[in-house]
Amino acid sequence: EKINKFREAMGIMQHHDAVTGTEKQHVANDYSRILSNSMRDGNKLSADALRNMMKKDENTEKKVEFHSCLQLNISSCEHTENNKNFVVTLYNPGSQPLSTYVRLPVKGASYRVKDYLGMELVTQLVPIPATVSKIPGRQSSAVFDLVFLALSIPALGYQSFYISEKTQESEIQSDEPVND
Amino acid sequence: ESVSFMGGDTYDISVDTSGRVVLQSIEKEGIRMTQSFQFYKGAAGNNMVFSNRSSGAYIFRPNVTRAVDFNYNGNVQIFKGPLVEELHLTVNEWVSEVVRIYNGEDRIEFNWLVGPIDVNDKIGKEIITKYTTNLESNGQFYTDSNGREMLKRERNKRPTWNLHLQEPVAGNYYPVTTKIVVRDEKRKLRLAALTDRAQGGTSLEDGEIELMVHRRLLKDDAFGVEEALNETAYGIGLVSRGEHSIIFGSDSDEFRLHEKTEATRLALRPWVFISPVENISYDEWK
Repeated sequence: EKINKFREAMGIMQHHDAVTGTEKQHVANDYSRILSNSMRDGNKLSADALRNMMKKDENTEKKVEFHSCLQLNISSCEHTENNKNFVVTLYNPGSQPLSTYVRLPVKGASYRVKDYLGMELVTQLVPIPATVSKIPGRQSSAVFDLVFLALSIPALGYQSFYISEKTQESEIQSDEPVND
Repeated sequence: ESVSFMGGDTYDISVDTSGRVVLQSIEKEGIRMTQSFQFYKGAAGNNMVFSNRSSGAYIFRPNVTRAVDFNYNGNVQIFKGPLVEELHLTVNEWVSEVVRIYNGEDRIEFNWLVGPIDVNDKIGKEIITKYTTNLESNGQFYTDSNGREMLKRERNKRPTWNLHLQEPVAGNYYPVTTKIVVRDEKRKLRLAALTDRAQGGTSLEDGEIELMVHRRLLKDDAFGVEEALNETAYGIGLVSRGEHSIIFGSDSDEFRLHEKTEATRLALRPWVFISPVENISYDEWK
């Protein structure tokens, strides 16, 4: 039912007015509504599919949440901004393995990104331009984009990364000499 | 550290005094490009006769034959790091962009941000970005056919009849779904601009690619919408943000394949999901 609604929305969006923007404003608003609802349902569906692929944790009944950030195009995402620890899962819709740079809006000053093998990845924080911060209607506390390289996401598959904000305390700990 | 250029080992990218991004290839000798934002003033008529039609949702109808430059009163900042080098350019209060070079990638990303378009002067405007190179493209350029094969376009020409264009700018605009290309046959060089959405594009001068990024017009063009293309949100005009990827290369099968792969990669990006794990350590998660 959910995928059918999405499919119908994509059908409607192929009308020449939707492609070129020659519809009346109230029709444009309706298109946005249809597409937004379908994206939300599509997200639920993808989250269920990802949950099925994941290893079941028998100790907890709690479902893993998967949130999409539909405003990443304006460097805004409440889930990356308001959580100190979060997992990013990238689903590759292509039929070839994919390597890509990932950009996530954050408000912390330092982050650690680890892949599923425990490898710590090189990261970079880049300031979000003031012109982006001033976009009318943008409600975001992010000041940086966290950048890292996601290597070899399998075709039609996913890869997850564990991201944690580095606190002063953890930085001090990480500088301690390692004992055998 | 205050620096005035970026581009890694491949390019030398800076901004000139008029706010244009200037790029020079370090690896490929002789390749130079400038990128700038400009705008066309939209025609505003009463739509009673053909010659008095307005520019609107259906038709692009500038009332000038040359795009107008913006007055540059902005600033530039450059950020360099191990993964990406970025140039943040503010052209004016409502036009800005970020130019990016990612480590290990040969594409140059232009992440533009335009709007709300200022219409306080009561003039509708159509904003373009122009990539100007020294390639000799001989009046020809290529645009994709709905993301499929590339179609050859020739400036001021049509394949099956003699053409005399009364509107030389609009008459040379073509749809660009994912890609527009100019090539220099003599030097066997090629420049491709990959878009993140369907846009209008052209090459009005040799070696040049022009793409329209945003429009705000104050008159209906009388083709049936009965509304001016003047969308607002929060009481002001819309802001549009998007991305162009520019790639240079030799005019070879290998590069054309690279172009295609890049276009596919940029069109089919991974879907990003975020899962909060506040009370779960890495080891528990693993």
